[in-house]
Amino acid sequence: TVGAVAVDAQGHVAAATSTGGLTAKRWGRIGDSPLIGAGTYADDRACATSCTGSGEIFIRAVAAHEIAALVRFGKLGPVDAAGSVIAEIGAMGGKGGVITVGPDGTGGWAFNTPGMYRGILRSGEAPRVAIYD
Amino acid sequence: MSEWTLVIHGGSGSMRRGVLPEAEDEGGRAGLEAALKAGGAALDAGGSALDAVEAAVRVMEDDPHFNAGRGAVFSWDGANELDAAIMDGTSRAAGAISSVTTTRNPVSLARKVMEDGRHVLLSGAGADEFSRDKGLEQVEPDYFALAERRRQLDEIKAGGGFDSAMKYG
Repeated sequence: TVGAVAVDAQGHVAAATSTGGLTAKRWGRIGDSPLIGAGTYADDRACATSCTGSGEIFIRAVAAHEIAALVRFGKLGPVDAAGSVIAEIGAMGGKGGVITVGPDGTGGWAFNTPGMYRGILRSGEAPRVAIYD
Repeated sequence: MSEWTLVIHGGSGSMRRGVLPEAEDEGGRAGLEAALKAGGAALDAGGSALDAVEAAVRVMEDDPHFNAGRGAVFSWDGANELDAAIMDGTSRAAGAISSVTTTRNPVSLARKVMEDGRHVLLSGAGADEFSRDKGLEQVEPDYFALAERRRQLDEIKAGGGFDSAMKYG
């Protein structure tokens, strides 16, 4: 699964996610990626989030919207909110990660699996990418 | 605010260090950097966050190192079935597609669904038809298929199925 979240110079956020799903998926299985609120969500009042991981758990946790709710109503920062939801997903038996960014540019990732490829670029800075680091 | 931020993730389908050959590791990093460059260029040019996330994801869909677009994993029946979504935080407009098989860049099809505005999630043959109607680039299903992904499917089917499949998501 791949995804991107961004905040532009006007302070607007957006999220996108794309995936082939799970190898050997059957019976028309759909994961969280195309489900708005589960794998993908964006709200200027909170943050934008894209998810990857155990799709069924992310659906049950309504992960991307839950992060936005923690930011909007719980007054957490996006990365702290993401960490809270990933911890909850772990407790439910799920693995994976999220990327998130808020309208003020605060952003990053949270994950509980060692292999999430990720990267960040801020205006005027050099890009940073990481795998397993 | 005059500054912008772009964050990406790109799954290869392998979950363990050591399973990933060095060339694949390097290719994955190069793909991530290319995606950041594409999205960053959109933002540097004054483009919207929506333009940036679409541009970044399109790069990873075209890159066979990632489980999306070209390089997507196989279903049990040996097909590449693609899902994507996009959402604009300004209006909370959203579009999504599932199980499409012929659109080169599924994220752009999701954006067309969003911009069309009548629906949020289209699936299967109907979504493929919508894609053709909107004039998006179409490819033969073989475009998405890679030998390594086929090998992964064969390995999982030989092992009995779903539990071992979690390695390749």
